[in-house]
Amino acid sequence: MSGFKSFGDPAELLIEQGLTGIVGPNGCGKSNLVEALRWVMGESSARGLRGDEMEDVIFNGAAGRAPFDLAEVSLRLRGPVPGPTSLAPTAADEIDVARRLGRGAGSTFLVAGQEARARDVQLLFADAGSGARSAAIVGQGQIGFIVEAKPQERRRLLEDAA
Amino acid sequence: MSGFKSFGDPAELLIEQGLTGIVGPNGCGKSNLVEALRWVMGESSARGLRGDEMEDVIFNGAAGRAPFDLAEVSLRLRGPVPGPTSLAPTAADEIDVARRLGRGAGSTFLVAGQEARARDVQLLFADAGSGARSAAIVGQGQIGFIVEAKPQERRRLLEDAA
Amino acid sequence: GRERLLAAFDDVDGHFRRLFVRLFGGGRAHLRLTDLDDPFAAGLELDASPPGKRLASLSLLSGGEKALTALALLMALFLARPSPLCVLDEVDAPLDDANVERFVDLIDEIATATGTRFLVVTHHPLTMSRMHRLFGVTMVERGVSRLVSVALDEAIELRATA
Amino acid sequence: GRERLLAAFDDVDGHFRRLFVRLFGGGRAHLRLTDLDDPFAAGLELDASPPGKRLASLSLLSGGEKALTALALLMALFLARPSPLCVLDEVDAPLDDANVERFVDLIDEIATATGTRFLVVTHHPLTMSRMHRLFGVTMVERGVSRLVSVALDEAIELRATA
Ligand SMILES: Nc1ncnc2c1ncn2[C@@H]1O[C@H](COP(=O)(O)OP(=O)(O)OP(=O)(O)O)[C@@H](O)[C@H]1O
Ligand SMILES: Nc1ncnc2c1ncn2[C@@H]1O[C@H](COP(=O)(O)OP(=O)(O)OP(=O)(O)O)[C@@H](O)[C@H]1O
Ligand SMILES: [Mg+2]
Ligand SMILES: [Mg+2]
Repeated sequence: MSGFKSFGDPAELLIEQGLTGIVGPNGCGKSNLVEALRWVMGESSARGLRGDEMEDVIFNGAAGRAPFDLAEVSLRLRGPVPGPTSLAPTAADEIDVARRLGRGAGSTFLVAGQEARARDVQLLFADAGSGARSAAIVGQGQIGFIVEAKPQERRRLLEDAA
Repeated sequence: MSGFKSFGDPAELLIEQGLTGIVGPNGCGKSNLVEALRWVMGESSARGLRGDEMEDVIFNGAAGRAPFDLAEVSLRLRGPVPGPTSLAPTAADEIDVARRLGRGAGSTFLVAGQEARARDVQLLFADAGSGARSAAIVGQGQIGFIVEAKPQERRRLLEDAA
Repeated sequence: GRERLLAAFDDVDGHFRRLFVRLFGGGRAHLRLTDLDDPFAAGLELDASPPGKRLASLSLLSGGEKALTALALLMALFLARPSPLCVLDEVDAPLDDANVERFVDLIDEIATATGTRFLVVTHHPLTMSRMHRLFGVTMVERGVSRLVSVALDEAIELRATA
Repeated sequence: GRERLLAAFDDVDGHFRRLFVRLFGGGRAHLRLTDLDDPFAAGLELDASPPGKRLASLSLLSGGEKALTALALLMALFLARPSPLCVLDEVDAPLDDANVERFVDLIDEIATATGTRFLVVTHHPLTMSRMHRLFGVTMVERGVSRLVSVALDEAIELRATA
């Protein structure tokens, strides 16, 4: 990713098998990293990313740096993917998903190099159960939701798992 | 206190000068202890104490024990009390406040041995700025409130401090 | 549709009961659908009693107990329908050491069993020590995040810098 | 009435600016009343920039930064009008070690300066090590809480039992 929130320098994270830990002091960017994943998977709510508008995710500068005009996150998934459905409609073993947001322009999504709509990307990930809104991404402070939620909201989690 | 939430055995805590730490594993009763303080200071909301009704604060038994019919918490304050106003209208150097709740009966408040109303007790503590609702008791998970609160709600904290 | 939701319910409920007992070292819990004839309009209720406790309502659970119960349900939904990725941002914050240990044992096992890749943001040294690899997010240049591979002792060090 | 509220505002704002810089080791923050003519109907806004960062809105702050900012405001309200008692239930949960240290230094100083007695519930060994005395809450008999005076090493031990 590059230009997403506090990531003024390009960063790349390889998520391998098993348990990968993300550590660091307060405010250094760990949750921003998690939000970058949710964003590229199609998160459509600015509030869900702690912003007032979606452009809040574009790096807005720091002590020695000017703001960016573009935020970009890409995700490469390699199969085989666990779960009842394959992530890619063509059952390919690898798929690239990318999202770009320029100031004054909307978001652009790319799936396997082809332009796609936010909805397509959300469905792509919802199918494998790890999308921006499914039970598989728990944001900071969100774990209480399951217990505090209204029974109707909780039932929807069950529907996603069905 | 006795019979308040998980305190099936009577417990007494001396809060001396400086910093007193309360520690222990999850679910052992630390927040219950904090709520006992808010309760004796006049907390009137059952929800504010994580219950559905106020009687939820009465010890309802455990593996080897029957439920209680009575919850009781008392607080003894010794002067001189910091702050612009004295805690006791008679400027006495010591004041006892107690609250009792029996199943099927309402709460009874006692201030210096005299029966009092919830409102009197709330005012008594609001005067010294450490009542059930003032800024000086921060419940678990509540610290975010100040930053997340609506500007109107935040202004009320300022009024309490004025 | 209805059949599949009810089947998912049984599946998730089965996992949930087992995971709750595992994470709490005892006690019991289960899920309930408020309407079996029209499950898509039903509420999903959960009842939970930590070992040795008689619980009046879920709200009375401690902060750590609520988080642990939520994790049991989350992982139950997960086992019913695995995802390629599971991201957890500081879910261990309210947990004491014993519960952190049980939580990490569980996700370690799930990672092996389902092939799911876990991304775990944490401040907890115990959690860090169980990760298969660690990445530190730093802001050496103020306001600009950087991602860097770190060893356990460096990770623990990172918590103390700011 | 109005005069007193505006005077309190200046007092709290003064403390807040100072405490923010102290807790963050830099940066700047201030309070704003949205209506000076009718302060009792006004909103209390706060602006905060951690060191080296350009902040678009408060919501973008990290979990730890929000907690620290809230603590700065809380303690500012407190200094403007001290209470005999201040109870903090796990406010250090989202803080990294460096911030925990600064937080505890602050309340230690306030306790000495204003004579306020602090009751601090915590799971954090660093916080425990700075308390003047420690009480452990245990449930040796399941479901029944007990209060007992403990030493630091015992307190750290308690975290690991359940
Ligand atoms: N668009 C942006 N441009 C630059 N910086 C940003 C942007 N959006 C957010 N930030 C900064 O990112 C920081 C928050 O980062 P993040 O929430 O990832 O921290 P964290 O590592 O999760 O910390 P914690 O341990 O406290 O949860 C804030 O200080 C904020 O100023
Ligand atoms: N009326 C009651 N009678 C008996 N037990 C009760 C009652 N009300 C609450 N409890 C028990 O108290 C426990 C919660 O205690 P508390 O919230 O004080 O824990 P805690 O020490 O703060 O834990 P944590 O570290 O997780 O925040 C729950 O397990 C609940 O079952
Ligand atoms: Mg965070
Ligand atoms: Mg608690």
